[in-house]
Amino acid sequence: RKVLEKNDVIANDIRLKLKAHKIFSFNLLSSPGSGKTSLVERTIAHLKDKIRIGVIEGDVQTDLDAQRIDLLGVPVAQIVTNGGCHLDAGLVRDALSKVDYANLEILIIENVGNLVCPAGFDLGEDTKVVLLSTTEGDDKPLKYPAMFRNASVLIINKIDLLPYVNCSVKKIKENALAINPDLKIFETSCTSDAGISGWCDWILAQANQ
Amino acid sequence: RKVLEKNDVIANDIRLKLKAHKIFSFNLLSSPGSGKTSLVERTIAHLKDKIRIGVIEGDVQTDLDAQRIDLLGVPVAQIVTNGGCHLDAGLVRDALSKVDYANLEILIIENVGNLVCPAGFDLGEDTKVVLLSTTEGDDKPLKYPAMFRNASVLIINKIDLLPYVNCSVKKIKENALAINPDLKIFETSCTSDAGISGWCDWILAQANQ
Ligand SMILES: Nc1nc2c(ncn2[C@@H]2O[C@H](COP(=O)(O)OP(=O)(O)OP(=O)(O)O)[C@@H](O)[C@H]2O)c(=O)[nH]1
Ligand SMILES: Nc1nc2c(ncn2[C@@H]2O[C@H](COP(=O)(O)OP(=O)(O)OP(=O)(O)O)[C@@H](O)[C@H]2O)c(=O)[nH]1
Ligand SMILES: [Mg+2]
Ligand SMILES: [Mg+2]
Ligand SMILES: [Zn+2]
Ligand SMILES: [Zn+2]
Repeated sequence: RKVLEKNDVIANDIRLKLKAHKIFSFNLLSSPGSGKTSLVERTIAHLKDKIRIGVIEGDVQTDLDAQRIDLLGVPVAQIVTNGGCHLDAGLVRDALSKVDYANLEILIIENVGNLVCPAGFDLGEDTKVVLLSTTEGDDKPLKYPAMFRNASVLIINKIDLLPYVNCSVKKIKENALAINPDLKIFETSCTSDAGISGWCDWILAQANQ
Repeated sequence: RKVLEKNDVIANDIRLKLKAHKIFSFNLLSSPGSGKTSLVERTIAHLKDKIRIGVIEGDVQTDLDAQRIDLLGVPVAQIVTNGGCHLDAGLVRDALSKVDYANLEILIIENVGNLVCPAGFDLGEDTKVVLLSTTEGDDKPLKYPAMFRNASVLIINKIDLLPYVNCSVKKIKENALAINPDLKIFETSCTSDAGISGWCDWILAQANQ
């Protein structure tokens, strides 16, 4: 379709620019409220003094997420889609023109909370990271497969809530690997900080390649 | 736009048919995993012997939700959108042709888990019911406003998890009523059954009008 072709041209242009500045970038995806911004906050807390991080926030309305990141003193730009259900490369290109990204080493793009539409849009990122919280249930990889198929990393978040929910991490992994056997899987809690350093080690390893 | 006009013609046709059979219907909406199917299960457990209920399930892939409802012995049809991010009236019309709905008194349509796109599509239902779980955070009504603006009922689910999450029910209500002051709000837990009978009383009152 024409829309995706035009999007991919812009995405490839973004990818070339980020590569030229040796920036590792990822597109963070999940349902609303799975903990994307919380994960970005924890990641910044762990890595801020080790590597230069920038963030692009994508939301349907408000700049609430960018305000949270701004408090941490890293460059952040907010995209407001005004009702659009996913980010596209054009929106990211415009946001990049407002951030001094040339000196960054990592660019995190937090997408709109939506487990369906954003899976199909290339933003010029190196990789897609899908976040699934234990409170959503363990059947999501089967019910919303495209997101898990197009990502290279799955983060199972809110593991601190496991004692209180009817969810099996083993089943999430089985279901996700049935959809995409190459998925790299982390287990985290943004409340207790469990698993965050393992996730940050992976980011550093990617950025230093 | 042409797409919505065509959709609304079909939706109005569905509405006439459901009205002719005196069926009260609602469109159940939320993020993935907020507890839509769990709420339908609890509702059926409470009302099955009082009123005739039918269900239409909408999902991107699988019939896992319909299988759960089928176990409860009420008529259910599964719509699989094959990647589509929302139900539309055409899909519901086709599903209705597969269910013997004429003798139903309540029709529950569970939409695809997505807090953005489904807000804009009329399915011929009497009302939209949006479900928000405490684990998603209290800022969602501000960040995903169309869903809350277009609904007449808000159900705050998973209140059993409040002791373990950073979420204020008071703030959810303030934020939701700021977007839509006419919202009727329920608080429920599908695990502890808290608040379910109040929600079911409301359904019975609507069905008997
Ligand atoms: N218990 C627990 N709560 C968490 C965890 N991570 C995030 N939360 C809570 O989950 C809610 C949503 O977190 P956010 O970080 O705003 O989620 P998000 O995915 O960025 O949400 P959107 O951008 O609106 O789609 C907040 O109340 C957080 O405090 C976790 O690991 N454990
Ligand atoms: N603790 C707790 N868990 C709940 C509650 N309601 C649902 N759950 C759990 O939340 C997860 C998702 O529930 P579902 O009913 O499948 O949610 P859904 O909205 O129908 O999900 P999709 O149809 O896939 O979008 C499951 O693990 C449920 O057991 C609740 O009130 N409290
Ligand atoms: Mg966020
Ligand atoms: Mg469901
Ligand atoms: Zn969409
Ligand atoms: Zn859509």
